[in-house]
Amino acid sequence: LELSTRSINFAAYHTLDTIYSWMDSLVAQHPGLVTKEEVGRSYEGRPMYVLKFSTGSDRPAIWIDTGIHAREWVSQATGVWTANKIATDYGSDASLTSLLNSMDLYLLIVANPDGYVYTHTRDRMWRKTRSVNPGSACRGVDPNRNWDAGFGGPGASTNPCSDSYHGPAAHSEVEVKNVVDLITSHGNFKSFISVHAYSQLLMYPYGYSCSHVPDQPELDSVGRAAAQKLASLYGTSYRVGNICNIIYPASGGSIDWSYDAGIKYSFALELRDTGRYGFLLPASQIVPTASETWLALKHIMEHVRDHPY
Amino acid sequence: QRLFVGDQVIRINAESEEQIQLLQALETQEEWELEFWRRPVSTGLPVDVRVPRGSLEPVRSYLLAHDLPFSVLISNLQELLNEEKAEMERNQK
Repeated sequence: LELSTRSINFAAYHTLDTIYSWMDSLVAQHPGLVTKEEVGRSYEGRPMYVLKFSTGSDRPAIWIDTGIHAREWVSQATGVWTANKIATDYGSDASLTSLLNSMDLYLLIVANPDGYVYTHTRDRMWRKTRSVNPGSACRGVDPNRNWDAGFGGPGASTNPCSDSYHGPAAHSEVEVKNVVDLITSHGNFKSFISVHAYSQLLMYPYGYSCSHVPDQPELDSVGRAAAQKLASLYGTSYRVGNICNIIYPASGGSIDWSYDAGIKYSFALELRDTGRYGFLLPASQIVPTASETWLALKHIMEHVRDHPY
Repeated sequence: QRLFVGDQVIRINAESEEQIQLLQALETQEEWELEFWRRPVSTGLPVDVRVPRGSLEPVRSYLLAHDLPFSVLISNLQELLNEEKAEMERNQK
């Protein structure tokens, strides 16, 4: 059965195949706005698809990825809802329309497809990639410790059996390398946002160092305003700050890499925590979570649009 | 498929730096096979840890012995997983 964008249930978790099929239908329904592009293959050979929202050529761009950690299912589900929101609001939401009339938006809904499939088939609590670690019985690398940003530093493990194993080298994970190559070859990304769950945090660089980045005051101010917008819907309270101080030192993270690559507006979100479910947030909370997150994402993107650099 | 029958997820709210250090010591305790969903960092953030069924007693004793305030976030992880799976199957139908 082919799913249409009308028939997919956004208040449900879906398999990789369903999400990928749904992407096709979204593209079919919004041909002048959305395209599905393969950015490469995962370790186990699965395609990695990014949805590109674009109304012109040679535009500066915003990057959003969801679900780099496989078990954080509300992240991928939020990505699906968000993609639909962008496609359906374009043309009716004046602010979003103006954004997409001047910038492109790339949305990678399943940033770790092998891990995501593994959470559906073998181990719901799997976090990492599924690459083989030579000399170890344990598989997988934490793809958010594998970026070339203080790689191998504090907050990452040298043990392949650890959930925060950084891998043998920076960008050793093809899932990371695919994104790095796309961002680098594009050369005009102005914002990079990674969406995780759960902890209710909105963070900016650095994680590999506790020193402040040069843009800290602006990033902090944007982050706090975004968190305020998010809270306006259901009162969900976020903490805002740099990764190192708000959680703990964590080297090799995606937004540290993007910031050091010159993408000033680099943020990471940790979606909602009800204090009852951890990674197993009930599907009934997907839409509320995505809806409140959208307000924060939109605020950040509007700031990016209005503050060219 | 990996099962988590009887595993609990416990939320610990450390109230001092000393208690954070006690929890950090737990992270290195490999014998109990704990999985930290949220690691011990500061008193402002709760610590969530998945405790395998077989380690529940020693972990609870450890927490009680050190006056570490905790509550049960998930009383049986597999039950929650089963509910999630059933809901997905219903949705697919």
